[in-house]
Amino acid sequence: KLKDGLQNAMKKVANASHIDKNLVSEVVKDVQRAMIESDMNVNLALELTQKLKERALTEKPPAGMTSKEHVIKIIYEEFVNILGDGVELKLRPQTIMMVGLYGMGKTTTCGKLGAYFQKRGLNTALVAGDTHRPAAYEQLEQVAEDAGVPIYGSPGESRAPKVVREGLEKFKEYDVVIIDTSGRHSLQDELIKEIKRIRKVAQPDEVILTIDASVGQQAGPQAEAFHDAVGVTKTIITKIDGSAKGGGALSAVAATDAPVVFVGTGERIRDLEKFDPKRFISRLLG
Amino acid sequence: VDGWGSKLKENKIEPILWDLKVALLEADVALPVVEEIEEEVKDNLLNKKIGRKYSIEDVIETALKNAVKKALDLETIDLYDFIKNTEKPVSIMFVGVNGTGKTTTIAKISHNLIKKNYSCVLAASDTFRAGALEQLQVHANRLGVKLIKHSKGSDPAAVGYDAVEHARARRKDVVLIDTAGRMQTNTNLMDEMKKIKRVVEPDLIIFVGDALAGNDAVDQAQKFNEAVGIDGVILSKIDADAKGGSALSIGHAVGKPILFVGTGEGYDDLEHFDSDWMTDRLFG
Ligand SMILES: Nc1nc2c(ncn2[C@@H]2O[C@H](COP(=O)(O)OP(=O)(O)OP(=O)(O)O)[C@@H](O)[C@H]2O)c(=O)[nH]1
Ligand SMILES: Nc1nc2c(ncn2[C@@H]2O[C@H](COP(=O)(O)OP(=O)(O)OP(=O)(O)O)[C@@H](O)[C@H]2O)c(=O)[nH]1
Ligand SMILES: [Mg+2]
Ligand SMILES: [Mg+2]
Repeated sequence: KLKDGLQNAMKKVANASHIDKNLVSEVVKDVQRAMIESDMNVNLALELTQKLKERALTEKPPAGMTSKEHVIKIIYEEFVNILGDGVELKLRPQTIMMVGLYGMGKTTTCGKLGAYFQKRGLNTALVAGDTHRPAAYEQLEQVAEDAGVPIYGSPGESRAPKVVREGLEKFKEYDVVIIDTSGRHSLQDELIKEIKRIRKVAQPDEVILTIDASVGQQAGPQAEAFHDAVGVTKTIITKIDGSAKGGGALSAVAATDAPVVFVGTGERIRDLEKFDPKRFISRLLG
Repeated sequence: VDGWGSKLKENKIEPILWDLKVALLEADVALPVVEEIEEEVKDNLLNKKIGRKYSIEDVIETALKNAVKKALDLETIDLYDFIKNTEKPVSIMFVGVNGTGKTTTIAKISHNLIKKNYSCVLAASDTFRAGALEQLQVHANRLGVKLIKHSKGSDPAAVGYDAVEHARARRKDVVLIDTAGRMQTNTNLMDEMKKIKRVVEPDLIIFVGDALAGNDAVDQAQKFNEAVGIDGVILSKIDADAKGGSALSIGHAVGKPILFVGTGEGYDDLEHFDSDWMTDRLFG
């Protein structure tokens, strides 16, 4: 039933010998339904629906392109405009700070990213900046071992900025340092203060928001709050190996302008793939 | 005033329902559920006569609220009554997808059971994830309860079985079984969960869902229910400003009651689910 969205819409377009007003309305209606069902922020979905309709009705297809190909092109363009297309993390020395809501996959992704850089010849290390979650250090320690990278943490210490400062000092000769932080949400004033303090200490080159593909309408507002607090520069969407469509994650990207660089496709270190916008969009829209 | 003494027609109902629909969608109620409720409300209201003292808006909103409340007011289980009336040891298995709050929820329930003078045993049946055993051990130490665990990578079903045997031998009241997060689309892991159920034969199976989840909450609950049968649902992280519309979606989709909502990381951050509270939250 969920598969009906874009496939249905595209069938209608493909079967039409020309694009007419009613057909466009119908196609856009199907796409809107798919967007909402994918967990896209409702206002964003309505906004995009308007845009799609306007463009499909007013733009002339470029030379050599049929009207139906043009409608498909418009849909993909608008989505890629939000998500980014082939943006990559640079293979160069940098400090990366991972942020996000509870249970999104930050700690697991630290390991995946660690292995990614290490394999490409950059000396990489992880810093256990989560000083709240029970056994957070032990979890990152095991993740680091699987990834083949060293770790710094201070299990008894509750002050995260202090641990991060010490970790950066220890790893100052390393190329890439990835800082794990604890889950938090926008309503927790103390934790928002903490992540700002950690950012100040870390001076990160990248602040990566990790977001679970299943998050719904809170994705956009929460991403915005993280962005206001520490300035998000990149996005990683996790758990797309499930059935969630990732519309919430797309809304998060719309709120931060931070392009998606990777997706998490499982629990193991190797389950990290470069973001493929075409695949993500066609999956989202069915 | 618009509506007094008149009949409700489709074109009058539609625009008012639209605004209410958007409110439900923005609260993370799944689209198919919103549409089904909308149909229900339309059937109830079409051609109905409105009394003199009501506005169309009020009538429609009341009808929608009643439909929502009906979906939420499922026959519920009082967990503590169930434990009181069930032969000991009572075993409760917790399941759900990755990162939803299963381990933390077990700690909260354990804390509450101890306050009610029940003795608990925890079973570390997540033998896969990094730091899973250690995480549950920290909770067990803080709560002063026994944790039954084997080595990492061992058979989760065996751990659960051991824990129940231990509870039986030591006359412990409740066994809380923590399982690994798993995607409902992962056949091998869903089979593993079925095996844990077969071997352990828990008295209750509780699905822990993330209140932050949107439409996927329905598929999760359905697949887990099909696989092992859910007796009740706990929705965590409702404090993350999540409206928790998935409570409605899940209730509507699998007909199982929401027992509690998680409102934070602390052991006291677990509250009884109340359908009136939820209805207000959804329309608030
Ligand atoms: N299937 C799947 N599971 C994932 C993925 N990424 C992480 N996980 C799992 O999701 C759960 C949560 O991952 P964590 O790395 O602990 O998440 P976190 O954001 O660090 O959590 P907190 O620190 O508590 O906020 C674990 O069970 C992970 O194994 C993914 O891409 N796919
Ligand atoms: N704010 C908030 N955080 C919660 C709540 N419940 C759990 N968490 C947090 O969510 C994160 C994940 O919780 P876990 O208990 O590890 O989740 P899990 O389902 O056992 O995860 P896996 O075993 O990896 O699948 C942790 O950081 C918890 O502290 C809640 O009700 N509110
Ligand atoms: Mg973590
Ligand atoms: Mg767990």
